[in-house]
Amino acid sequence: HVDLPAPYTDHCILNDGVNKYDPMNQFDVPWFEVDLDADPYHRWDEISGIYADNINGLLGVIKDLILPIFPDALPFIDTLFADIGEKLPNPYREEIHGIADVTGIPIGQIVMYNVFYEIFTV
Amino acid sequence: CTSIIAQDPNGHLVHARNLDFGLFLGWDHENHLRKMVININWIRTDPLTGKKGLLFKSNNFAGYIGIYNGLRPKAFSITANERFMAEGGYVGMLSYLFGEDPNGRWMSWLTRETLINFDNYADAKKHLSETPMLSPVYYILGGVNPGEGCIIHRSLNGTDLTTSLNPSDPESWYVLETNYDQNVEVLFVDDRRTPGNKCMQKLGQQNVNFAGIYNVLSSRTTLNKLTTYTVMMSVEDSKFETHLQRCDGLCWPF
Repeated sequence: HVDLPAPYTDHCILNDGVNKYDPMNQFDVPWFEVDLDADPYHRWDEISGIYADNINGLLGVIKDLILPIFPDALPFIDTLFADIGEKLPNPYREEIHGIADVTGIPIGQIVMYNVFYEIFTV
Repeated sequence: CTSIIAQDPNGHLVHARNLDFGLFLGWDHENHLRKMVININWIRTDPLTGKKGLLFKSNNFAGYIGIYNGLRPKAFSITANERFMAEGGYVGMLSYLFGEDPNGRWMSWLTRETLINFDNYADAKKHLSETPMLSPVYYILGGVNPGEGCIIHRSLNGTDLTTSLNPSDPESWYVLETNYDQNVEVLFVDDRRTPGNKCMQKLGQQNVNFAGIYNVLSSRTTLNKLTTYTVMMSVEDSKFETHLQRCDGLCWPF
């Protein structure tokens, strides 16, 4: 272990007798229900409708990162990940289709978002 | 990311994690990520009783259908930490795309199917350990009974290492995983393990509870600029809390 230089040095707040835990803060994060009995295509309708702009905004950041370097990448991404999307097993394929349709975001971009872990390990 | 499972002197388990996300991506954590964090109650009709009820809980980014963190009441809890290997997710993706590994599971969907299909720690551990998947990962799995807690080091076709709680060992009342194998040294510029361990030792086993673990995960550099939220879980009483996190001021970038 090498100590980080100040002011980045590791610091355990327990040494200060500080308690940052406030159970009320958990209510900053909303709760939803996903019904596994429901048609997979419609399971995410409520969440997708509420968060469509946020999802679009997040994907916009990824596009802003990629497009200056690869200006023609978007059609390729849409096509490649749409192809992957068609190979996905259900119920995931249907769920992703439902989210894409409710948000109005191309299916390839919703697939890319949903397999981001695998991409990120690169 | 940093995940912890700790056991108090009475055998009660707390499972918690910091999610650190977005390295080099330029995402505004305030406006892009934190606003998309949601909790989900996954409900289903029980085939035996015919009653609809809670099956498990998770938190997600809106629009993301897989699961990084979930709790099945009275059964087990899971967190997933990223594992970097030469044979990474792109290998699995290409294998999947070209039909060479059609049964491989996407990481966060394996978490989800485990939460849906299994109702005890042992079966969940076996499924997470043995199912072929498309990317390496650390699965941190906690149970409801004393001693049920482990870190499963997954590669694409198997488990390379499993480390577990050992209540009979006074030094092994918790497990802590960042993004490195337990049997290797961490990269010195990305060492959240050492400060995490120091803070856990300061906490002590007698102070294991949500507040205690939250304070450990709120300490630098376990808490860093990428930390988006802290989730805390107690399988025994089905408690699942997500707290948005931020490291204001001069914090280490990851």
